[in-house]
Amino acid sequence: QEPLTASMLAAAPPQEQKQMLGERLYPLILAMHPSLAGKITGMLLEIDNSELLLLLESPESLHSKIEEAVAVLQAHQISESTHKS
Amino acid sequence: GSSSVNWPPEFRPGEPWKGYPNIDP
Repeated sequence: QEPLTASMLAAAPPQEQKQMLGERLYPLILAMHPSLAGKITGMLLEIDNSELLLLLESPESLHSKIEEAVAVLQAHQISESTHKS
Repeated sequence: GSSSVNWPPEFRPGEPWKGYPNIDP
């Protein structure tokens, strides 16, 4: 699979740009967190496209960003569940 | 209130990404 480039993204409409990035991110996240992959991908897609491209080129940066997202997601889920007694 | 129950939006491979509200043309 050829790497996703900024020019490939620029040629697509904004909605499709996120789709393209998500399709690249999802399998990488799935390998780390199979049960949370869809939601983590959704969270990471809130990041700027240019930064997402950098993350795709840098596995270490992506790894730490995924761990960050997992921590935020878990904290969110805990606060959701404690809110309703 | 349960305003943030649906956060975060879930990405599903092969399906159009609908995490953001569509911008009306």
